[in-house]
Amino acid sequence: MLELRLVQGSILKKVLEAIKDLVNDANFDCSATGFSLQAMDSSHVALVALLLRSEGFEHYRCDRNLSMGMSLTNMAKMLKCAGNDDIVTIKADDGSDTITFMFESPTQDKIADFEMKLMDIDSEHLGIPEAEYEAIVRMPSSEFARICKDLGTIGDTVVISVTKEGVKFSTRGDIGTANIVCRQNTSIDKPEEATIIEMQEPVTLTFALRYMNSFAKATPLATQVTISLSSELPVVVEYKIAEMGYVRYYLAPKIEE
Amino acid sequence: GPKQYTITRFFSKL
Repeated sequence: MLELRLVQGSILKKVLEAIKDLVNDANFDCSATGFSLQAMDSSHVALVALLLRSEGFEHYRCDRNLSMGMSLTNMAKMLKCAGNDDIVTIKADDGSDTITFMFESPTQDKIADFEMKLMDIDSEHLGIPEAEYEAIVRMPSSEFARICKDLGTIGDTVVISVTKEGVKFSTRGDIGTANIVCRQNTSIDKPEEATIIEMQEPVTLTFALRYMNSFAKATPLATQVTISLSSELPVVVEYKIAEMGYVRYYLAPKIEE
Repeated sequence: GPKQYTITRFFSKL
């Protein structure tokens, strides 16, 4: 038996919007730790890892570890039917091939339940090694989204380079080139607008912009994004979910042969 | 241009 009650149901709505374009179907894993997911996109270039810790739920009951295969498109359709202020409860019985999403309005005058069919999905978990990153950039998530969107209109790939001067995002396409430099800016009064660069070594890596633009769908989840880079390693783009966990995207680089 | 690597090149299956 599984019963997870999330007062801030909008978090789950935002999570689905953040991952449904990258991954079609995925297994959600439920354990005492929390509600989690790890899945690759169909071309195996990007990987998304989601964790919603059990402590973040109002009520969290998970009698035994469960893995539930879901179509993220269909799950997003169902969660779109929840109001932004609704309390969302996820329920499943042992051995059932369905999951129920219950939506309660804040004043309890409207209660809806949506039952969704589960599916069998073959998926393998990948071991993500602990890594010391050469450079970690923390910046406003809206700024990162804007940069990826703007560069995506000019080129297909972004070169991210971190130096003492700041972080530079560059692209080139048929119409020309673009470079955007963000310098460290530790706004004390508005921490959500800060750009903080921790650099052990200068690092330059190349990535496909369409994935970066897909990751930016997580922008409504967090005011800040953390980008961790090391030469010849996948970049980690992390959006923290307040009090609950995170959505982390890993993207394999493009490497000159 | 540079070659797009896959994530499984860096992270192994459990």
